[in-house]
Amino acid sequence: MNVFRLAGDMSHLLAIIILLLKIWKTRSCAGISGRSQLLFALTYTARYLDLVTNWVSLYNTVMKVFFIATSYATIYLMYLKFKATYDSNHDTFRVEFLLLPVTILALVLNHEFSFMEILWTFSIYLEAVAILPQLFMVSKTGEAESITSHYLFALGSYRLLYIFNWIWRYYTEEYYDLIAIIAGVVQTVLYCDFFYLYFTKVLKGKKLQLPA
Amino acid sequence: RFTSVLHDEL
Repeated sequence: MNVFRLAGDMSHLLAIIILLLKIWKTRSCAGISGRSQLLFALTYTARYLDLVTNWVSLYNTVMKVFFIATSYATIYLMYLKFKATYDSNHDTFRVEFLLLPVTILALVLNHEFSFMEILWTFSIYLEAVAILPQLFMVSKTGEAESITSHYLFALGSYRLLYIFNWIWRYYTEEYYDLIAIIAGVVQTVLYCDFFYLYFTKVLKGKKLQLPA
Repeated sequence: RFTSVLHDEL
Protein backbone atom coordinates (compact mmCIF):
# COMPACT_ATOMS: atom_id res chain seq x y z
CA MET A 1 0.00 0.00 0.00
CA ASN A 2 1.32 3.43 -0.90
CA VAL A 3 -0.16 6.92 -0.90
CA PHE A 4 -1.16 6.78 -4.60
CA ARG A 5 -3.00 3.49 -4.22
CA LEU A 6 -4.78 4.75 -1.09
CA ALA A 7 -5.70 8.04 -2.78
CA GLY A 8 -6.96 6.08 -5.80
CA ASP A 9 -9.15 3.85 -3.66
CA MET A 10 -10.48 6.82 -1.72
CA SER A 11 -11.28 8.60 -4.98
CA HIS A 12 -13.13 5.49 -6.18
CA LEU A 13 -15.00 5.30 -2.89
CA LEU A 14 -15.88 8.99 -3.09
CA ALA A 15 -17.20 8.60 -6.66
CA ILE A 16 -19.60 5.86 -5.58
CA ILE A 17 -20.76 7.81 -2.54
CA ILE A 18 -21.35 10.95 -4.65
CA LEU A 19 -23.42 8.94 -7.12
CA LEU A 20 -25.53 7.22 -4.47
CA LEU A 21 -26.09 10.49 -2.57
CA LYS A 22 -27.08 12.29 -5.76
CA ILE A 23 -29.67 9.63 -6.60
CA TRP A 24 -30.93 9.39 -3.02
CA LYS A 25 -31.13 13.13 -2.22
CA THR A 26 -32.69 14.19 -5.53
CA ARG A 27 -34.81 11.01 -5.73
CA SER A 28 -33.68 10.87 -9.35
CA CYS A 29 -31.13 9.14 -11.55
CA ALA A 30 -31.56 11.56 -14.48
CA GLY A 31 -28.39 11.88 -16.53
CA ILE A 32 -26.89 8.63 -15.24
CA SER A 33 -26.28 5.75 -17.63
CA GLY A 34 -27.82 2.55 -16.30
CA ARG A 35 -25.82 0.65 -18.90
CA SER A 36 -22.51 1.89 -17.44
CA GLN A 37 -23.73 0.96 -13.97
CA LEU A 38 -24.64 -2.55 -15.17
CA LEU A 39 -21.16 -2.91 -16.67
CA PHE A 40 -19.57 -1.80 -13.38
CA ALA A 41 -21.63 -4.35 -11.43
CA LEU A 42 -20.47 -7.03 -13.88
CA THR A 43 -16.87 -5.79 -13.49
CA TYR A 44 -16.84 -6.02 -9.71
CA THR A 45 -18.68 -9.33 -9.66
CA ALA A 46 -16.19 -10.92 -12.06
CA ARG A 47 -13.14 -9.48 -10.28
CA TYR A 48 -14.07 -9.93 -6.65
CA LEU A 49 -15.25 -13.53 -6.82
CA ASP A 50 -11.76 -14.12 -5.40
CA LEU A 51 -13.21 -12.95 -2.08
CA VAL A 52 -13.89 -16.61 -1.40
CA THR A 53 -10.60 -18.03 -2.73
CA ASN A 54 -7.95 -15.45 -1.93
CA TRP A 55 -7.39 -13.47 1.27
CA VAL A 56 -5.26 -10.33 0.92
CA SER A 57 -6.17 -8.14 3.89
CA LEU A 58 -9.15 -6.91 5.86
CA TYR A 59 -8.89 -3.64 3.93
CA ASN A 60 -9.14 -5.43 0.57
CA THR A 61 -12.05 -7.58 1.70
CA VAL A 62 -14.03 -4.65 3.09
CA MET A 63 -13.46 -2.60 -0.07
CA LYS A 64 -14.43 -5.49 -2.35
CA VAL A 65 -17.65 -6.11 -0.45
CA PHE A 66 -18.37 -2.38 -0.55
CA PHE A 67 -17.82 -2.13 -4.34
CA ILE A 68 -19.98 -5.16 -5.09
CA ALA A 69 -22.77 -4.12 -2.70
CA THR A 70 -22.94 -0.49 -3.84
CA SER A 71 -22.90 -1.44 -7.53
CA TYR A 72 -26.01 -3.57 -7.01
CA ALA A 73 -27.57 -0.91 -4.79
CA THR A 74 -27.11 1.62 -7.62
CA ILE A 75 -28.78 -0.75 -10.07
CA TYR A 76 -31.64 -1.30 -7.64
CA LEU A 77 -32.16 2.46 -7.30
CA MET A 78 -32.00 3.05 -11.06
CA TYR A 79 -34.01 0.15 -12.37
CA LEU A 80 -36.53 -0.33 -9.56
CA LYS A 81 -36.91 2.40 -6.94
CA PHE A 82 -36.43 5.49 -9.13
CA LYS A 83 -37.09 3.84 -12.49
CA ALA A 84 -39.46 6.66 -13.53
CA THR A 85 -36.56 9.14 -13.51
CA TYR A 86 -34.20 6.97 -15.55
CA ASP A 87 -33.39 8.64 -18.84
CA SER A 88 -33.43 5.43 -20.89
CA ASN A 89 -34.05 7.05 -24.28
CA HIS A 90 -30.69 8.82 -24.01
CA ASP A 91 -28.93 5.70 -22.71
CA THR A 92 -28.57 3.87 -25.99
CA PHE A 93 -24.93 2.81 -26.21
CA ARG A 94 -24.71 -0.74 -27.57
CA VAL A 95 -22.93 -2.60 -24.77
CA GLU A 96 -22.48 -5.76 -26.87
CA PHE A 97 -19.89 -3.78 -28.85
CA LEU A 98 -17.89 -3.65 -25.62
CA LEU A 99 -18.72 -7.04 -24.12
CA LEU A 100 -17.84 -9.11 -27.17
CA PRO A 101 -14.32 -7.72 -27.84
CA VAL A 102 -13.57 -7.61 -24.11
CA THR A 103 -14.53 -11.28 -23.72
CA ILE A 104 -12.40 -12.34 -26.69
CA LEU A 105 -9.47 -10.24 -25.48
CA ALA A 106 -9.70 -11.77 -22.00
CA LEU A 107 -9.62 -15.27 -23.49
CA VAL A 108 -6.59 -14.46 -25.64
CA LEU A 109 -4.51 -12.01 -23.58
CA ASN A 110 -4.26 -13.22 -19.99
CA HIS A 111 -1.65 -14.23 -17.44
CA GLU A 112 -3.01 -17.76 -17.14
CA PHE A 113 -5.79 -19.70 -18.84
CA SER A 114 -7.77 -20.52 -15.72
CA PHE A 115 -11.35 -19.75 -14.71
CA MET A 116 -10.65 -17.11 -12.05
CA GLU A 117 -7.83 -15.52 -13.97
CA ILE A 118 -9.92 -15.10 -17.12
CA LEU A 119 -12.70 -13.55 -15.04
CA TRP A 120 -10.16 -11.17 -13.50
CA THR A 121 -8.75 -10.26 -16.92
CA PHE A 122 -12.28 -9.79 -18.33
CA SER A 123 -13.07 -7.42 -15.44
CA ILE A 124 -9.92 -5.38 -16.00
CA TYR A 125 -10.65 -4.93 -19.72
CA LEU A 126 -14.34 -4.30 -19.09
CA GLU A 127 -13.68 -1.68 -16.41
CA ALA A 128 -11.47 0.22 -18.85
CA VAL A 129 -14.40 0.83 -21.21
CA ALA A 130 -17.40 0.59 -18.86
CA ILE A 131 -17.75 4.37 -18.65
CA LEU A 132 -18.31 4.74 -22.41
CA PRO A 133 -22.15 4.48 -22.23
CA GLN A 134 -22.07 7.28 -19.61
CA LEU A 135 -19.77 9.50 -21.68
CA PHE A 136 -21.90 8.74 -24.75
CA MET A 137 -24.99 9.82 -22.82
CA VAL A 138 -23.34 13.11 -21.78
CA SER A 139 -22.33 13.81 -25.38
CA LYS A 140 -25.81 12.90 -26.63
CA THR A 141 -27.64 15.24 -24.27
CA GLY A 142 -24.79 17.78 -24.58
CA GLU A 143 -24.66 18.46 -20.84
CA ALA A 144 -24.25 17.03 -17.37
CA GLU A 145 -25.34 18.23 -13.95
CA SER A 146 -22.49 19.47 -11.75
CA ILE A 147 -22.92 16.58 -9.34
CA THR A 148 -22.65 14.09 -12.22
CA SER A 149 -19.46 15.88 -13.29
CA HIS A 150 -17.99 15.54 -9.80
CA TYR A 151 -18.86 11.84 -9.86
CA LEU A 152 -17.12 11.39 -13.22
CA PHE A 153 -14.09 13.36 -12.06
CA ALA A 154 -13.64 11.23 -8.94
CA LEU A 155 -14.16 8.03 -10.93
CA GLY A 156 -11.68 9.08 -13.61
CA SER A 157 -9.07 10.21 -11.06
CA TYR A 158 -9.09 6.79 -9.41
CA ARG A 159 -7.37 4.96 -12.26
CA LEU A 160 -5.03 7.88 -12.92
CA LEU A 161 -3.88 7.63 -9.28
CA TYR A 162 -3.44 3.88 -9.76
CA ILE A 163 -1.03 4.61 -12.63
CA PHE A 164 1.19 6.56 -10.19
CA ASN A 165 0.84 3.63 -7.80
CA TRP A 166 2.06 1.23 -10.52
CA ILE A 167 5.04 3.48 -11.30
CA TRP A 168 5.82 3.59 -7.57
CA ARG A 169 5.53 -0.19 -7.23
CA TYR A 170 7.70 -0.74 -10.27
CA TYR A 171 10.57 1.23 -8.68
CA THR A 172 10.13 0.12 -5.08
CA GLU A 173 9.02 -3.53 -5.44
CA GLU A 174 9.94 -4.28 -9.05
CA TYR A 175 6.32 -5.33 -9.34
CA TYR A 176 4.26 -4.65 -12.43
CA ASP A 177 1.19 -6.14 -14.09
CA LEU A 178 1.13 -5.22 -17.76
CA ILE A 179 -2.54 -6.13 -18.26
CA ALA A 180 -3.65 -3.84 -15.45
CA ILE A 181 -1.27 -1.06 -16.54
CA ILE A 182 -2.29 -0.98 -20.21
CA ALA A 183 -6.01 -1.25 -19.40
CA GLY A 184 -5.60 1.43 -16.72
CA VAL A 185 -3.93 3.79 -19.18
CA VAL A 186 -6.71 3.22 -21.74
CA GLN A 187 -9.30 3.82 -19.01
CA THR A 188 -7.67 7.10 -17.98
CA VAL A 189 -7.23 8.30 -21.57
CA LEU A 190 -10.99 7.90 -22.14
CA TYR A 191 -11.55 10.55 -19.46
CA CYS A 192 -9.11 13.13 -20.86
CA ASP A 193 -11.71 15.05 -22.85
CA PHE A 194 -14.00 15.09 -19.83
CA PHE A 195 -11.14 16.21 -17.51
CA TYR A 196 -10.48 19.15 -19.82
CA LEU A 197 -14.13 20.23 -19.72
CA TYR A 198 -14.24 19.70 -15.95
CA PHE A 199 -11.30 22.04 -15.35
CA THR A 200 -12.30 24.67 -17.88
CA LYS A 201 -16.04 24.74 -17.08
CA VAL A 202 -17.29 22.95 -13.98
CA LEU A 203 -14.58 24.27 -11.64
CA LYS A 204 -15.32 27.80 -12.84
CA GLY A 205 -18.89 27.41 -11.70
CA LYS A 206 -20.33 26.73 -15.11
CA LYS A 207 -22.43 23.77 -16.11
CA LEU A 208 -20.74 21.11 -18.18
CA GLN A 209 -22.19 21.89 -21.57
CA LEU A 210 -20.79 20.70 -24.86
CA PRO A 211 -20.70 23.08 -27.81
CA ALA A 212 -23.65 22.47 -30.13
CA ARG B 1 -7.23 -25.32 -9.79
CA PHE B 2 -8.72 -21.84 -10.03
CA THR B 3 -5.66 -19.66 -10.54
CA SER B 4 -2.09 -19.33 -9.40
CA VAL B 5 -1.91 -15.60 -10.01
CA LEU B 6 -2.30 -13.41 -6.95
CA HIS B 7 -3.94 -10.01 -7.26
CA ASP B 8 -3.47 -7.73 -4.27
CA GLU B 9 -5.04 -4.60 -5.76
CA LEU B 10 -8.64 -3.58 -6.18
